[in-house]
Amino acid sequence: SGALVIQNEHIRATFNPETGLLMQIENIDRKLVLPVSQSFLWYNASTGDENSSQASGAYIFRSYELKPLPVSRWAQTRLLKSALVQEVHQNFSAWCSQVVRLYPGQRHLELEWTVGPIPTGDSWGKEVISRFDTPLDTKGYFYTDSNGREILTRRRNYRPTWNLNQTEPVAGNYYPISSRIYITDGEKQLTVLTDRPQGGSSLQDGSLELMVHRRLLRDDSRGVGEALLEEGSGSRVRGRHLLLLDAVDEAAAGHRLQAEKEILAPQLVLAPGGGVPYHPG
Amino acid sequence: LGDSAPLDEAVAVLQHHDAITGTSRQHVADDYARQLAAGAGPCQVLLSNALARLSGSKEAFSTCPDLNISVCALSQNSTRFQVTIYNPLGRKVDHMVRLPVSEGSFLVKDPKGDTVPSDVLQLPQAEGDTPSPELLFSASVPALGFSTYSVARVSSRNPQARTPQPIPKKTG
Repeated sequence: SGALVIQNEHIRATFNPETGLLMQIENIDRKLVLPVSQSFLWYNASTGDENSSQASGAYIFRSYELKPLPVSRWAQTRLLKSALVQEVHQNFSAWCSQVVRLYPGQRHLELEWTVGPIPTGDSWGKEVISRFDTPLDTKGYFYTDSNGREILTRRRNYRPTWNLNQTEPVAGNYYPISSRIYITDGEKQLTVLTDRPQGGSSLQDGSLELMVHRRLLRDDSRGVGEALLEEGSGSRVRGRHLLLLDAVDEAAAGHRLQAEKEILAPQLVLAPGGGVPYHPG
Repeated sequence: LGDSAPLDEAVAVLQHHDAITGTSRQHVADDYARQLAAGAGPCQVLLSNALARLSGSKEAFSTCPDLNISVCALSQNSTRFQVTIYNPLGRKVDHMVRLPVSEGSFLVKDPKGDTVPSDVLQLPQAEGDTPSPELLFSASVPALGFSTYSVARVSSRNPQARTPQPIPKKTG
């Protein structure tokens, strides 16, 4: 009946008991609390309109409408708590689910999403996003990395070197994310680390979204000559987003160290039998 | 004889954005996969030879291509096995190891032979699918080094396996 909570010594994540969606994240060390609503939505892929015949395809992202549609407004949830891990399993639909995970000592919230095969029986190409909505006053700015190195400032509907006539309010604000995207109000910073390059944006102040999967029915006439449509039932994609909430002055140290741990993650070798055949010598 | 050159060349070809973003035709994507698979074979032989020489073992080494789908014949079928964790980072890390296992309870020991806390989680499955328990334990690995943990199944049933509980939902 109460809110669903997972927490360790550093992070507390609270889920809405009505919807099963993440609704708040707290950095216990810094006493920072941020309401965050996270869910999956999809853009209806454009097949061309009166302004342009350009369809969304392998090269081009172009949505038919400005507003994405929710995969589901609520998630069926299951809670798993042990001494070594706490997980909330969220099932949004037959083709979209997520595990929100917290290990002891971890300073970030791990969101492992599984999306696909994307259904196209309704004849709509779909571009699926994970979106985080917060009340942060970000004044049109957000930040993405350039190949995991320099962080670049992005400003909605703006280019620093020419006067932009924005004709694509969604796709025209999408940027490549090699490893991270973040938003800040000057005090708090919400960072998402990715496990692979993705597209992402902040289309509303306080909001942050990443495209996780897409399945399209039309070619975009840019050379490939095929729709982005796998043979058979389509592919299923699994990935992870790491969510960090920190004070803006401290955030870089946190996401840089964590990103190093992701890119140089430990590698496992298994061997049958007992004993210790390998030793440091 | 092993050889890393074919995989080297396949990975070099796959630097093209077509190989990553979906901007290739299907038959080209199929060919990228073919090149990777053809390159992986001789490279696995090379790695096996290197591991055999380093360990002094004549055992055949095998490579598992199912890393991303939580399937592992060795950890699921063996009653005793070892997990060697290599840390390529220049500082010590604590890493939570998750391995697919079959039902049971397990005893995990660190490189010194001390028992470390472990847990078996029963993850939710789609209806009709067989359950896939996962073994969890925290491993400590030195900078640019490795740690070897040993795992032994101590019983075939685990009455304490953690199963996720559905959250009752209010109507409306």
